[in-house]
Amino acid sequence: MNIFRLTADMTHLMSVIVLLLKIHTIKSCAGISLKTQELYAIVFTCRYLDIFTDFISFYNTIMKVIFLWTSFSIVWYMRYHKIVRRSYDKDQDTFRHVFLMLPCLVLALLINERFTFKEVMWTFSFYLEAVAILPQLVLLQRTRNIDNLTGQYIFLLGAYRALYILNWIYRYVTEPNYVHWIPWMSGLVQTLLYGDFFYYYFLSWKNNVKLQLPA
Amino acid sequence: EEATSTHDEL
Repeated sequence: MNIFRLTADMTHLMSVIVLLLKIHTIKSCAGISLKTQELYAIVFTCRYLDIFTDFISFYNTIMKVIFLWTSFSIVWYMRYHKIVRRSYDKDQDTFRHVFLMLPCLVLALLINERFTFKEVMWTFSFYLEAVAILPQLVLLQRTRNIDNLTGQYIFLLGAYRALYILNWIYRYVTEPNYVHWIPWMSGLVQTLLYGDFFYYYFLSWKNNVKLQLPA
Repeated sequence: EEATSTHDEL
């Protein structure tokens, strides 16, 4: 474990907590894409299949449980909670996320480190996570009003992956034959997708104005 | 187990 990875995991945890706070306290999921949340629940399910078979550390297991539990809770809130679901604008959140899942699955079957079920699922989770934010970014373009919590949530979600890239650089430099091209490439694509959001988020912070993405 | 077989990151 290194400081980059610990900070990254804490940033990721913070993003989930910000979102849960928004949904649980103000009982609203306005501006949040259910499609992205469902993709994240799938990402964690496919990535943590080894939660009962490979014990890495208490930290690792506890964090896996937290990410699984929170991602499914958020999907449950947005789908079934009688108050929260009212603030979900389904006619704006129309991204067909199945068109993201199929190519990622095919790619995972073609490019993976080992052709086993768990490994292909693990690989699929990385390819899928790289593009999981797309429905959310599309929704942001459509809904003009981006409230602070939503902006912070997306910022933290993007920052965690950028920090993971620092972790991967650090591990590549310090650990002999530590090479994992699949997470590296996926993580890079994922971080680049946040590029323009980071730019506008920084501008809104610098000029102290409300976050507005160009149409 | 050798590091490569298990993925130790979240």
